Amino acid sequence: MNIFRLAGDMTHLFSVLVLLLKIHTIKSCAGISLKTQELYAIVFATRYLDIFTNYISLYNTIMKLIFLGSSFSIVWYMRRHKIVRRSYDKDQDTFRHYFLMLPCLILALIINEKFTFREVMWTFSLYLEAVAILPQLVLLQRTRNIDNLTGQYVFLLGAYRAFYILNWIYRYFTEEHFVHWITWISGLVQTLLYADFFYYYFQSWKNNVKLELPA
Amino acid sequence: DDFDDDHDEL
Repeated sequence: MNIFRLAGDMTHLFSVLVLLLKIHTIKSCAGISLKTQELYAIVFATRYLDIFTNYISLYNTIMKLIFLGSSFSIVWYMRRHKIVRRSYDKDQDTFRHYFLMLPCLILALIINEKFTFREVMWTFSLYLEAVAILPQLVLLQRTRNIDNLTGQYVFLLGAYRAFYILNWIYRYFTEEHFVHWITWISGLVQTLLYADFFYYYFQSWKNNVKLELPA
Repeated sequence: DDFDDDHDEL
């Protein structure tokens, strides 16, 4: 464990807590893409298949349970909760996210570290996570006034993978074992997808104006 | 096995 990875995990945790806070306290999911939340639930479900079979550390297991629990409960809230679901903007959240899954699965079957079920599922979850934010970014461009919590959620979600890239650089120089190039590239693509959001987020913070993405 | 030490991150 290193400071970059811990910062990444904490940032990721905060992004999830900000979202749960928004949905649970103000009972609203306005501006949040259910498609992105569903993709994230699938990302965690396919990445943490071995949560009960191989034990890495208490921290690792607890964090996996938190990410699994929170992502599925957010999907549940947005689909089933009688108040929250009313604020879900389904006519705007129209990204065909299932079309994202197939290419990721095919790519994972072709390009992976080892052709085993767990390894392919893990690679699939990496590719899927890289593009999971797309429905949310599209929705943000359609949603005129993005509320602060939603902006913070997306910002933290983007920042966590940027910290992971620093973690991979750190591990590359300090440990003989370093992560596979597949991880590097998916993490880089994922972070780059946030680039324009980060730009507008920073602008809105610097000029102290409401965050707005150009359509 | 090697899956574990390769994927010790979240």
